[in-house]
Amino acid sequence: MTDWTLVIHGGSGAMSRDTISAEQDGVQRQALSRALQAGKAVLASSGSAVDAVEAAVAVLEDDPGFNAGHGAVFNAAGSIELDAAIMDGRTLEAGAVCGTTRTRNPVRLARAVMERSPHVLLQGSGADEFSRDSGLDQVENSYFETDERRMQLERMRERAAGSGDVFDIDVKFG
Amino acid sequence: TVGAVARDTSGNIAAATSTGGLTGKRFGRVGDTAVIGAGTLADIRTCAVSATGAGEFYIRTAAASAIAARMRFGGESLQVAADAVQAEIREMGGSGGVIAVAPDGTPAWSFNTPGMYRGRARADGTLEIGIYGDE
Repeated sequence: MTDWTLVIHGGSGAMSRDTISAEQDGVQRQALSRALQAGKAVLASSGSAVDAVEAAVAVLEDDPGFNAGHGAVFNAAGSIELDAAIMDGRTLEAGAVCGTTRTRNPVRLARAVMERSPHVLLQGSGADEFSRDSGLDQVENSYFETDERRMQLERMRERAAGSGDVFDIDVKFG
Repeated sequence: TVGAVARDTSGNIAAATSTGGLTGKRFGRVGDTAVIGAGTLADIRTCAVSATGAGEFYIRTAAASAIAARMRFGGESLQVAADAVQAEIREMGGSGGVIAVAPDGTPAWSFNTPGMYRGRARADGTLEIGIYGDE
């Protein structure tokens, strides 16, 4: 059986040709292409689906143009908390993390939870500790920050100030 | 939010999702990405799914599991099931999208927003990338 399939996404929203410049359009398509190539390299050499989805997601986490890893959005407190998950269809094994702050590639931490712990979901400082114990690549929380996302947070705070509710879901955008 | 689903040459499927969540989210807020069966699922009996969008709606509808259930118990195709769940979420006031793959390698994506960063590749040489809904 030589057939394989890979599908990726980088988030959904109000993208339109009016809101994305031709340059940004090209930058995003190149990043998506890099992620496809990373997953394709695994699958075309008969690698596993789990390795392929981890490889593709890690590329998008490293790219500043997507809301994950480097380039993730800020929370209301001005810091960055990251969530990730991975799952194997044949074994139904799964690993997930939420509220992590120091692991360069949260998808790799989710995989470590799946393969090196008896749990499915680890959160916050416990997940960060497990990441260190698992020898994963650690970074400062500031590694995830980008000017674009900081400006989004400032714009949201200004809009929320007008609505009087800093957690008004309607003034948020991912 | 970013994600990937895959079907490998051994016939297995997998899903992965990763996110920073929502801009300005309350400290401690968790969306659907890390909730297995909501934003991320892989089950060889039905499909692999990765979701993006207003996570609260994907948790409340158990979106990925709902797509799998429609296939397993309702006999729906992956695309029909994915579209139906996105429509339900839209009716609830939520927005977002999913990518998915079936054990036979059939790919699908469905979103109720104007666009979604997306791509797919297959062993037959297919390689597609899209951003806007009309692509």
